[in-house]
Amino acid sequence: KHKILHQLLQNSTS
Amino acid sequence: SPSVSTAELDHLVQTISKSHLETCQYLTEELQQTSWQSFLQAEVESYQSKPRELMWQLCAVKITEAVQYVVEFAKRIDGFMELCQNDQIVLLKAGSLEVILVRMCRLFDSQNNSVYFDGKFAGPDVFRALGCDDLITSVFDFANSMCSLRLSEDELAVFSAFLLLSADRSWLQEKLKVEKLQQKTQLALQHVLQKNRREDGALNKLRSKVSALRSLCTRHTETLSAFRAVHPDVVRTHFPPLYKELFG
Repeated sequence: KHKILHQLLQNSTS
Repeated sequence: SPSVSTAELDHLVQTISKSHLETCQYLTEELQQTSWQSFLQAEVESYQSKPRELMWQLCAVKITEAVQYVVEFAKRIDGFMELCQNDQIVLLKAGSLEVILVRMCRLFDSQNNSVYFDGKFAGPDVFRALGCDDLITSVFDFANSMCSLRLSEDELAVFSAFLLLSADRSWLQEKLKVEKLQQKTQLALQHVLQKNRREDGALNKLRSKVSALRSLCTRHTETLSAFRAVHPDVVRTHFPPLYKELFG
């Protein structure tokens, strides 16, 4: 659940 | 509430404002370049004649683009990334659309009651094909009322952070941690309002916007589920996955 939101939160702040 | 020095509040306002400008999606200078051009009547009519599901998809895409900037803003807020992942997600799911609605007033031309959308300035009539005119009217009314407050970028920034760090969201696991962050952000909000010599009621005026925002977001969720009841396939296959994660 919330796969993309997790991904966005993991990415280094772009 | 936590005792915080003026210097620390100044620093907090500065870092939040910097994060806001880095993630605000549209710099006001860019908007000036568009010279606030609004859609021609023919263009308005072409939006109005779009099938309902296509206009819904377009708006879902635009909201999703804006959400990604809000996620970047949240990640830069002091303390947000130290929260547990569950709470980061709870706060973003509940607060991202509220921040988008607040940020909307930066893109709003109140003389012409129009908002920057899809390249030009659009009045409420552009959104007729969605089939939710009352919600659209309320969104425009909210934007107008936010514009009349004439908030500066740093006030908008701190108010956005204050909204995101709402400790009363359900499903929070570390409510006290969020509460502490929100209290500090509220002190920063009071501080920037005082520094900008706002009249006393300014903070209360902003707090009164919170209930309007909550109502708009609830109505968005209700309108979306009503739409999905009629077009489940369109939402499943053509709506951005992130939009469905947040509002599905």
